Amino acid sequence: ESLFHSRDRSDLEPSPLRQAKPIADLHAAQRFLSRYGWSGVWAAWGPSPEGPPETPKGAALAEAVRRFQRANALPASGELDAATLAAMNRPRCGVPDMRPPPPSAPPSPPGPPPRARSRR
Amino acid sequence: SPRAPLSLSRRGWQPRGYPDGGAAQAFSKRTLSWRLLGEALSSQLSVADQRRIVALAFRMWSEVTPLDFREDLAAPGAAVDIKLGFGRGRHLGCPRAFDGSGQEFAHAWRLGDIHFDDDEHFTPPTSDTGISLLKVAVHEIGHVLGLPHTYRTGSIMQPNYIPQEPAFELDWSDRKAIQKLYGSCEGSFDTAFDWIRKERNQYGEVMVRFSTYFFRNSWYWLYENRNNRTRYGDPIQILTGWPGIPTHNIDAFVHIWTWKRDERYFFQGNQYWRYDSDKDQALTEDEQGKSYPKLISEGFPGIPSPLDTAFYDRRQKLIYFFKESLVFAFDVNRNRVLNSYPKRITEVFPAVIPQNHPFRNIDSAYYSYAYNSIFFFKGNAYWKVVNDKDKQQNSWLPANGLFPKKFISEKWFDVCDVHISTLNM
Repeated sequence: ESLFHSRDRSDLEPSPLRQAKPIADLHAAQRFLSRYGWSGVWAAWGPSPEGPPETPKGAALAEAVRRFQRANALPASGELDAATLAAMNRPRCGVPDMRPPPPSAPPSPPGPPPRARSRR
Repeated sequence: SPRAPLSLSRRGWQPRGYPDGGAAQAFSKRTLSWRLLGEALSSQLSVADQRRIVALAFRMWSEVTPLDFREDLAAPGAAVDIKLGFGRGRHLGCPRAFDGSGQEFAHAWRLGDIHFDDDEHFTPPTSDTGISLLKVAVHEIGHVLGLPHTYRTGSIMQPNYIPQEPAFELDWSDRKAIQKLYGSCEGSFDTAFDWIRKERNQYGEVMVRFSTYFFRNSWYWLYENRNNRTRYGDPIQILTGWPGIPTHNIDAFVHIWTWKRDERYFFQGNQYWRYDSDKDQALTEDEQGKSYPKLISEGFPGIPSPLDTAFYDRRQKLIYFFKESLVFAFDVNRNRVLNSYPKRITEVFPAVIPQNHPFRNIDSAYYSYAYNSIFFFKGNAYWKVVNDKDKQQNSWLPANGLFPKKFISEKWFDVCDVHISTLNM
């Protein structure tokens, strides 16, 4: 059950503090691109992220914006225009969009391939 | 948050699973357990609604994969494969805080857990407002199973929530993506057949249409040949869809269809049932008042029981009954087995490639109106019988020859079992 502190349950209305902050400026857009994997820097996605995620700047930012625009069927201008910001503000899943680069770990020892890959 | 996420965190409930790029790509077992955490339920939907919606979301994936999903309320938390919970802001010991109402509504850990942002307005699938919990749950389960985001139109794995009509389904790309990880559904069938029905079109003309059905154990699927997939929401229990016939392990179906006769029979054990197409139920008695089911040996003299399978050949007006390595050709006009029968199946239906033949104990034989061909099923394989068109193109093919075997799952897609607990969803 939800807890209500007002007898008339007026606190059922979501508090402004609980509203997600809209992405409206360059800094927020940079964070968005980084968080969802568009900046080329893999978004922190582990139990103990160390420090804030790296944010794209300059040419890297424009390229990240272009990638995001292309995926969202927007003109790939690299500019943070209104349509791009609107796309960033659409409700979305929190899992990053882009796959990370392959791990640089040494190759695994020879053995049977994973079941799921070898099944068919 | 009033949900005391810290207490969960202290209990050591940390996200399991792999960030993308981690080791495992897919679960290595076929039955996965899930639990909606009692200490992290939605504040907006009833517990029953939440469980029902999540169970349906799991079932939707099991309809297209060889995976089964089972709600587990008893096992220790660590033994449950997929745990789901609602939380706000910093939640459930998760390092990824939610952002409040709007934007991020859920996230999931591959091969791990699913978190929903309880600041969002989640609604049941019948609602046309808010964010459909079913749709979000299906999406997040896709992540847990190993699928990344895609921007392909129609895919449930698009990162953004797209408000659409309440009904949605996994599309072709979702099915193929998950089957790359877990393979396709394989399995044998007790019987398969095309069900003929007559409908009037807009001009009042009678049109003959057909639907393909697959029966396995106590379940059946309707196969949409046009879309090359099963009907959404199948399998269904035989008990529900075919009143009056045995509820499981049907041996054969035969539709005797001539200018004078239009009779449909189901066979099981040493008995057979006649099915009334108009009333959509098995007949309890015949025109003479004799009750169904009847003995196969009475209605079809000379035919052994139990049968492996049977089908009706309209051109020859013969029913072919199969039993072990033998086939019996039954003349429906004279109501007796042809003199030269029984014969070996290999004699009547010879292999086009030597030794590539089911030989005996066929699971099902059926005439497909979609392919104008007879098919034999055994295990997870099928053999197509040479038809007139094949003979015209390659005159050397033997009459009624069997083309080499292929996998059923390569021709009829996604005929998948679901966990029995979700059968009636």
